[in-house]
Amino acid sequence: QAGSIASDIRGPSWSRDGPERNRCSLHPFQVSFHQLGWDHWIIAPHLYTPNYCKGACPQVLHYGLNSPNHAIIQNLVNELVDQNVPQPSCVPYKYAPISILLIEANGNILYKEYEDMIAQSCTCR
Amino acid sequence: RVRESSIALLAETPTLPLIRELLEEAPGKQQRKPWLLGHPLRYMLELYQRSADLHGHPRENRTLGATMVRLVRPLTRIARPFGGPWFIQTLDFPLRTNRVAYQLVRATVVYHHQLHLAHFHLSCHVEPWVEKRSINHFPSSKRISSEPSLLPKVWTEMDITQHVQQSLWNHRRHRVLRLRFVCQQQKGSEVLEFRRGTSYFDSAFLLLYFNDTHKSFQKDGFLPRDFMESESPILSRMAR
Repeated sequence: QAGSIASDIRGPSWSRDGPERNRCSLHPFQVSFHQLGWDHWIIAPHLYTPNYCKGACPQVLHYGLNSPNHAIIQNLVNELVDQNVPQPSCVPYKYAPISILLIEANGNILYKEYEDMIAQSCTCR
Repeated sequence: RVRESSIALLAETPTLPLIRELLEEAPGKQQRKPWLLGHPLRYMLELYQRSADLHGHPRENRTLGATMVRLVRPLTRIARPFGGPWFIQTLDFPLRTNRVAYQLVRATVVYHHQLHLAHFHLSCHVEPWVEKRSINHFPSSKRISSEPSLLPKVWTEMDITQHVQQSLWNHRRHRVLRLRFVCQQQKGSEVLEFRRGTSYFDSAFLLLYFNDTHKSFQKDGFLPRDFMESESPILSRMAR
């Protein structure tokens, strides 16, 4: 039945998704550890590219967004039942790790791979 | 002020490993750089460049075999003449209390196997520290030579994993790895008078390789041991 539900929703609510450029998507973003105030601690790398997800989630969550079933239902609840229940949010889906070289307070030097430090793709959930 | 407030915000959620490390292990701004120079840093920078690209992305072909490598510098370097052409330094390496989510996979000691002091040449090795003078070698030690070395030829990396695991790793407090850095003047060279207290900075350092098992612990419902051992209200609730 999903197809018919989707077509029912798409008509009246399509405009609420906003223009294409405002869709939930990955935005490249770079910051230096100096800007974060950690450059006395972190030796390498100098720059960090965490990226971020921003934009409106569409009323009909297409396959490429990798949304879970819950997000589809929450969209339906928002549309059909109670608008106090928010639409799903645009958040990171996949992450990549980053390797950091840092100095510890006691003067030891640490190489460490931190998981989930770079957003690679986005989802609505 | 912005930075202070962001640190305060981080302090409210101290359970994430990254945040705990930020709060506990980041040095103060004033502490910066006196120890940044020297061989240990150069070694770790080369290790970093081999393991990650300029942006910090871990290289797919990295050969570390661990997700974390800690370079530990000796706490004290007590040097003493030992009669004749000998020069000996006692090196104490402080080992932190073990966090259960980090598994030690390898321990090595890196040292100069040749020291050149003015016109004097010494050949050196590292051995476990014992009370009385005797020749001791690591029973299972071996020089690492299978992988391309990060080190200039004057440095040697020796595997002491078994020694660290057997003698120290399960001790929960006051864990200090004590080693002797022993140098002997090479034959034929003029005898150099070593004075008591002579110390050669960064003649040796320790490398500890760990794998981070946080994810499997979270999955299995475990908490890090240091967290479990604390007397926090959360622990009390869990105990009930």
